[in-house]
Amino acid sequence: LPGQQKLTSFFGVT
Amino acid sequence: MFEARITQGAVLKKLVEALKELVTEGNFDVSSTGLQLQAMDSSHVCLVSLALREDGFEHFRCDRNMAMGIHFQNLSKILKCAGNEDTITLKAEDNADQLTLMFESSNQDRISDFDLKLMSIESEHLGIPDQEYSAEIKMPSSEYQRIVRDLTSIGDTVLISATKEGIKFSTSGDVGTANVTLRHNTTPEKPEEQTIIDLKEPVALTFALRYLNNFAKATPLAPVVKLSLTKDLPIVVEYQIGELGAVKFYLAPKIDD
Repeated sequence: LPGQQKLTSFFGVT
Repeated sequence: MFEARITQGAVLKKLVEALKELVTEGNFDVSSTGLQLQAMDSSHVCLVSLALREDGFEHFRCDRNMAMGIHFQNLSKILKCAGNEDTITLKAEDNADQLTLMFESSNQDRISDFDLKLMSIESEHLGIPDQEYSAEIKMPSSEYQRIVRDLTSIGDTVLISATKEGIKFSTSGDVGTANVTLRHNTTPEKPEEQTIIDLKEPVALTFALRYLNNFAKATPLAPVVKLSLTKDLPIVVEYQIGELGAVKFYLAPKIDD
């Protein structure tokens, strides 16, 4: 989908 | 040694049915406090976070922290062999490469056991901060299911806006447009039939309906669903599973065109 963001751009990998 | 016994085995069956389309595999992280799972879908757009508390089980023992790599379609195949009234016991030796599932019928006259091969999964854990949300909406899970199903037949994305008037779901597509608004409504006597909107500030976000629709597969687990929204952040769709714990789905928003 155009404009769909990824979760990894909100939550950092621990 | 890990051992967890749940009298309502149907809960486990429903849980895996709710997850298996979204995530193909993930680690059951077990410790003395319970069982947890965090898994993203293959496109890293949404995440399932499951937490089952040790005291929600009839019996729970975990001598050593373990990450048990589960292939959910395979676990589903085994759980389909359990009766809806069965008690289910999960067992694994320390560092085992298999998880044993034992099913007991309610009158104890049929006992079966299955071994599920475990996988080695390198999983990335995301740190999800505790935070305040602009809007928290509790509604009947059947209502949420109906709205996202209905709107999926009209469009691909939904704009969810929470204001003091209510929560509005809007979509558009080739056939036209659709809007569904739910108002704050505490009239029904049963709390699970109420719509409760806790609004700190108005918020509007766009999401892919395909995922929201997929989250509704958890409807059989809980009569109420909670949606949490904050500007420019993922939505949280949360189902409380009685005293056992909760499953939360996180979905990243779409940037408006």
